[in-house]
Amino acid sequence: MNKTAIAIHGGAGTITRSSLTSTQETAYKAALQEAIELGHKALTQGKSAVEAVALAVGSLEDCPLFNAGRGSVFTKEGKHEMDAAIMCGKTLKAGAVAGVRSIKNPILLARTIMEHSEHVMLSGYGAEEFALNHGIAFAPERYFFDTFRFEQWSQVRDSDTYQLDHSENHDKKFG
Amino acid sequence: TVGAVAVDVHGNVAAATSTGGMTNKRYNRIGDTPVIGSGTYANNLTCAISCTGHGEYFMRAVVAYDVSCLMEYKGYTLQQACEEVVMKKLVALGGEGGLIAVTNAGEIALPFNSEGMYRASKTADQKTFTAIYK
Repeated sequence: MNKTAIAIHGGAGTITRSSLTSTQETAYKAALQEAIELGHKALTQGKSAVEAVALAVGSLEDCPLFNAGRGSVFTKEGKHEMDAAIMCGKTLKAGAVAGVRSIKNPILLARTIMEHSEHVMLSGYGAEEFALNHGIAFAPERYFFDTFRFEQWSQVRDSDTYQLDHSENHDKKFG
Repeated sequence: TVGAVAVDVHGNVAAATSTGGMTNKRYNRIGDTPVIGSGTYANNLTCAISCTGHGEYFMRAVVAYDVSCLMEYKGYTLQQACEEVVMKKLVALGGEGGLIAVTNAGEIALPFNSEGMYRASKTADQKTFTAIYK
């Protein structure tokens, strides 16, 4: 029996000690802990690596602290457009979505594309239609609303700047 | 952006990544996350990878597949391949960010060239590692 292992990430950037309060840090770490334990438990139960990564990413998509799923940032139009991908190292099959809205867990849609279509990547309205045809859960606009994300967006909304998540002083970024 | 990589009891690896993109993005901009080989990639022969950072650079450098190629064609270890791509090639291009990677033997690498990265890892029955800062 092979040794199991799992790793997860919640984004990278100019995350400095001063930019997080200890309460925020504890919350982030707790969310990471929950997600990795979920994936690890699946592996110890003999489930596949595809199942484990889908569960771990799904858990982080449900957590508003991270820029994915429920915590997705605002676009210029004040919407939430999400991308996701999943790949199996055994079959080299892959599934990906780009620019989808209102999908509760984009990683679930990516996995459904991998396992129930001949395609690799679907995008936009067509991907949402595929999701409807395969019973993937949608969520209303308010599900994706988060005050912190809204304030983050309000700072740059009227400019031509766009901003990576976990970026602190964006004027250092893109003129 | 969030991501996960894993290897199961059969030695099969997998990778998954999901993102809301960039705040205030326009023109249906897409980053590296959904692009197989750039932001997400998995191959039992080499490794599974999920990336996070400034997507445009990860796409131009085809980061995830680049790490896999260095292992497959050059015989690099996972650590060597990650160092080469994240700490040298991406930095030279001006790309900020990192990745998580796992091999079918359960080796894990979590390289990043930014100030911090939310990451965690767990092998077999060892204690969970969780970190934010460098």
